[in-house]
Amino acid sequence: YEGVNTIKEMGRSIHEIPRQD
Amino acid sequence: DDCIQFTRHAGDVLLNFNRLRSRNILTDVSIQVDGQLFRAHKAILVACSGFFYSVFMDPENASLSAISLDPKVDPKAFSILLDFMYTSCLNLNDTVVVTTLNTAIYLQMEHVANTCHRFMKSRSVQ
Repeated sequence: YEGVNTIKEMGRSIHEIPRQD
Repeated sequence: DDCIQFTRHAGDVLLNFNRLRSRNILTDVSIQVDGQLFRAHKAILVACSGFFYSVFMDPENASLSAISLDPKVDPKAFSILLDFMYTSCLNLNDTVVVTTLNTAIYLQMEHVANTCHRFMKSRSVQ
């Protein structure tokens, strides 16, 4: 992406699906 | 035993899923957002969004091939979040961050919502 500065987010990005409900 | 870890594998798999999406291959759901239609893979939606997890984990909805979201959801913000799901890149700027935050909350993507919040605070600080 031209002209876009990329910030690295090191944390978790999405929810975690449980091993079983 | 050794485990040879291919460190790029997760990113390469996601890139292929995005290629499949753009070619409409094996997409199994149409999401209608305020008149706009988005094709996607249920598995990716469920993996990335608590909202879609709760929708498609309900046996009644599992075979749905079309779902329309609440009309208050903004299509542009939804497309930013859908692209994030398939690329890991969240394309924020001052004009979209508020609707993207609200849509992330609606889709139960709390980590993304937190990032939007931090982005807003950093910008208003500058």
